Amino acid sequence: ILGGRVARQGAWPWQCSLQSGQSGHVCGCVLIGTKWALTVAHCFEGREKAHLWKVLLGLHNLDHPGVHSQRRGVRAITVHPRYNRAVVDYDISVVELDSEVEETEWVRPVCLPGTNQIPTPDSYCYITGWGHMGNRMPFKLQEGQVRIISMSQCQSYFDMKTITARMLCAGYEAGTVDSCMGDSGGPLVCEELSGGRWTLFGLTSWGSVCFSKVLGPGVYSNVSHFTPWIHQQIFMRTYLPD
Amino acid sequence: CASTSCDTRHHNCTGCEPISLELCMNLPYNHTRFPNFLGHVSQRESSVSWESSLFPALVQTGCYQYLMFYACTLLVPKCDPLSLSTVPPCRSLCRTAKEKCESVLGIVGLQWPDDSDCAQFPEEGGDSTCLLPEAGVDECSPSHFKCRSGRCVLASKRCDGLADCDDRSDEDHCGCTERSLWECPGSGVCIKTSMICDGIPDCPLLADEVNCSACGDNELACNNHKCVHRTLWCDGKKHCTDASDEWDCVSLTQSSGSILTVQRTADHYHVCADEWNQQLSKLTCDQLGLGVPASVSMVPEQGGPPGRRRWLHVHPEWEERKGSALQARLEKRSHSCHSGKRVALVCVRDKCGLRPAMDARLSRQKR
Repeated sequence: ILGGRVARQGAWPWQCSLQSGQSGHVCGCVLIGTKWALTVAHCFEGREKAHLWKVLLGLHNLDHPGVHSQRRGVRAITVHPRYNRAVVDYDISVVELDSEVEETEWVRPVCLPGTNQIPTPDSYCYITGWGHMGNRMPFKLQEGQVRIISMSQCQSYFDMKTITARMLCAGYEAGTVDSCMGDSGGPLVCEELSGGRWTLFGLTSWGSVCFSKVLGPGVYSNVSHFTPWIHQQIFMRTYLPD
Repeated sequence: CASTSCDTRHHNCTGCEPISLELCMNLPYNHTRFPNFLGHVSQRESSVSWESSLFPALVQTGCYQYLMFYACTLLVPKCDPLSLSTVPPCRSLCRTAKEKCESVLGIVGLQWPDDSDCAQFPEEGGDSTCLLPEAGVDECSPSHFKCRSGRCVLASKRCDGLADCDDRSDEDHCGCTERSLWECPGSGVCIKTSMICDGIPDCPLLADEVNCSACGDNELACNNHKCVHRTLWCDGKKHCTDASDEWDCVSLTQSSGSILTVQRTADHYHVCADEWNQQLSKLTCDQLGLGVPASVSMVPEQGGPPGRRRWLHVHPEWEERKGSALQARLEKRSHSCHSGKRVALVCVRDKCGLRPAMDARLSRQKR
């Protein structure tokens, strides 16, 4: 996260880290059920085998998993069949953990939005992750507040690439607070107006080269577009496993 | 050689053949003969040759208006239908093309094709016929888009979001057709033709996924448009390859007190409350993704003669059917429900989206 700050320990209990072999942290992910997480499809390019991955939850410092952290293997990865790596469209995948997490204050799923429920443009939401900070990679989870940007306005920042209905833009024209490399798959969450509950509206997907002088908002996978698909994948894996 | 007029070197064996090289499909002649003036022995060899890549790229520089015509007279020379011999380009055409475009190639360190020595071609007006661009010759090949300025750019550059014509005309009027895409009816959204009727909605109002199935009277269409017999619908087993016969088989009516409704054989049923239990309530809320059961009630059926009710009962062996969806744990019965009561269920979202309580010292620090 660029322009963010260190998050309070346990503040974002749905944030998880997707790790692979010797590489350690590769992408962020988001817990949506006791054995289900979401991340973006591009994290699995060239490495779609489930056994290569593990998921760390309840984590704050990447280097020092504390007593509250939990670790799970990955049973299955479902990349969206429409994922297009050239234009980073349909950038979403469902991750099935090899066993249920123990739900605690530190490890808890986020709410999924209703179908096509989108946050209001100009409202403020939060992004989190262990991605690049512009000058270094952090050890501790970072958080940043970003503004939701309308699709038409976002399109004007990225005239070379099309912003589709599967994408959501958030951030600032000046790029002051933005997601960056290593944040991919992590959450963009907004608090309900009545307060209390947080809903997952985006997954960090792409943007301009975040630590260059080419600035602009970040682009997130629009989770509410995929809500029925996510439910179907979970239903099929749970009740129709054969 | 099939032709007796040919020698044994397997050269000049074929007669005139229709032009199939896409680059040169808009020439003022339709037939060619091989070998061509670049030494290629077939249209296939010609199509994968260095020159068939070089000339279309060079055309984009706008170095010579008739460069593509000249290139095609070399790649697929005209075949004279009477003499069955090839007709070369005129020497002046060759010289003009070379004079105007060789230097452009030199800038990027490339050489003019060796086999196109202009001295080999006849002068116009001499004894033998040769080709010159006549009025109406297309300056751009079918693989090119002609800019308003007259320049040719590769057709693949049309409507790609980047201006390739000097006057940006390749980015004008970029509708779906211009981009070789399909326009969703009723909206300006363009999708690939391969996305039509593939089971994944891409157009607003699912317009790309309508009228895609032709199922029989006893069948229903899966989401991917395959047909499955209606008696197999919502039986807890996957019959559609995309499992869509088992989606949305369970619902809670929003309008009339959260009554549990289950589909079997493509019909809606209420669930008889006689054998209902808490585990099934939990399964139902879980399957619907709605959290945990908050309340269960047994609601008397209202209206209509009792004998005509359509009831589903809990299967006697429901416990053995572990891991399967609610619809698999119910069975269809023809007789009525003993209590005459149906299941009503309210689910509440569990603890999703809740963050730990903030430390008061951090959140309300006095100034």
